[in-house]
Amino acid sequence: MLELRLVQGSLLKKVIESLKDLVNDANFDCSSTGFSLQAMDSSHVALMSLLLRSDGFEHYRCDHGNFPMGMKLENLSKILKCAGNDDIITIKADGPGNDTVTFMFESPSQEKIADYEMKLMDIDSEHLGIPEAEFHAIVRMPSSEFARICKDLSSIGDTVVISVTKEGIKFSTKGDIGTANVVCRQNTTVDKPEDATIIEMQQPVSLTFALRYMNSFTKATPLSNTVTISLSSDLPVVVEYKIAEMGYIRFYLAPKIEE
Amino acid sequence: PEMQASLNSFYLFL
Repeated sequence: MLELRLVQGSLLKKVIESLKDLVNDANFDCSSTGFSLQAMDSSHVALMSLLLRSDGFEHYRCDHGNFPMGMKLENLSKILKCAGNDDIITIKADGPGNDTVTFMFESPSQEKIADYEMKLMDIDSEHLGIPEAEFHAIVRMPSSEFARICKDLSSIGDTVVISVTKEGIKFSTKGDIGTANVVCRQNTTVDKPEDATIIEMQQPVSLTFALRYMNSFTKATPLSNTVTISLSSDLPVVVEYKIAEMGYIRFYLAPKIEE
Repeated sequence: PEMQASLNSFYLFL
């Protein structure tokens, strides 16, 4: 028996919208830790890791140890679009061997209750082990600013060079029509903490990434006012959006390398 | 020219 009640149902809607362009189908794992997912895009360039901790749910029951539920994200998105933004979402499933999951949507006033049953699928998921890493640079900045930069640069070029120095974090691209550079300096003298840009740098780092993926990651912007970008010269970048009181969604992207 | 690296070259399958 699995039963998860999420008062802030809009969080789940936003999470799925941020994933569905990169992943077609994925196993959601339910364990005592929480509701989680790890999935790679089909070309094995980007990986998404989601955790919604069990204590972030109003009610969390998962009796079956680790219980994977394979879902087609396009179908899940269709169903979650039927939930109102203020609805409470409850996810129910009988457990391993059962091939359906039920989503129940309750309006805040309890006047309307809907349930949608969705077929589960068997998915051979490939799970990558990601060790804890020491990063050369960790930058926290407003998520809307990061999204704006990725969108702006993708009208000029296909790749972005992200460089962190003492001066700040620089995003550069070049294309047929010209070049673009955007530098964000550390800025902690802001009225609201979420507007700050904070740079922790052990050593300068510069890496090149496909902008198409970065732009997809920014679909998670509605989940958090800030984004954390962690870079090391010999590792994929980690772009993390914290999900208030509940967990995170992390996007890992392999760099472009010199041939 | 740049080549897109794969995640498989950084992380191991479990």
